[in-house]
Amino acid sequence: MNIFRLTGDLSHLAAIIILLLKIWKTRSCAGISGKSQILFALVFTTRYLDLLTSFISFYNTIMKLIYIGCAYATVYLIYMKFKATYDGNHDSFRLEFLVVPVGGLACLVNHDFSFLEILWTFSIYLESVAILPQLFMISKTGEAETITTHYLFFLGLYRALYLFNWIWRFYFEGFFDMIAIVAGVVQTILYCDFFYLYVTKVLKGKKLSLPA
Amino acid sequence: QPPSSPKDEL
Repeated sequence: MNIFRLTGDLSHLAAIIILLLKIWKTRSCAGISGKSQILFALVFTTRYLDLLTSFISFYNTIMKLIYIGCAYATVYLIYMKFKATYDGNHDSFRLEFLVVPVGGLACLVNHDFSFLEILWTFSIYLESVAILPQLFMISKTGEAETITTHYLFFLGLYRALYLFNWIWRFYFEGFFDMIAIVAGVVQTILYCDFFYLYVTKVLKGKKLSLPA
Repeated sequence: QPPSSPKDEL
């Protein structure tokens, strides 16, 4: 464990909690892409099946359970409890355009053609594009609630910190994983446009609205 | 030898 991975995990946890609280407190999921949340639930489900097969540490196990629990709770709040506030018309990204190519790529490019490894690879590739429905929805509505931008900021920051974690691990442990790194770079690049708007607008107290 | 892929990571 290193400072980049720890702050990355805490940033990820913060994002997940911010989103859950936003929906719960405002009793509304307006502006939130349910499809992205479905993808995140799928990412955690396919990546954390090793909870059933191996124990790494209490931290690892507890965080995985929190991530999975919050992901499904968020999907439940969006599609069941606060379904009336779900903006389905603007959340129109076709999930099959992400899941099918990612599934195919995971079968072609992986470390080992075993069940858990393919699922892990699928989850890594899927996570890198899982935010697209959310970013697409914001581009369609032309704006985002400030609390939603904070959610996106911490979510984007987490994988950017993981990139530093991988540099650290390569330098100090001689460890690196090309699949996780490439997917992590792609994932972080997808946030660059948002990061720019977040820093130039939201941090200056303005509302995030497009076109910029 | 560290693991081939970061299974110790979240």
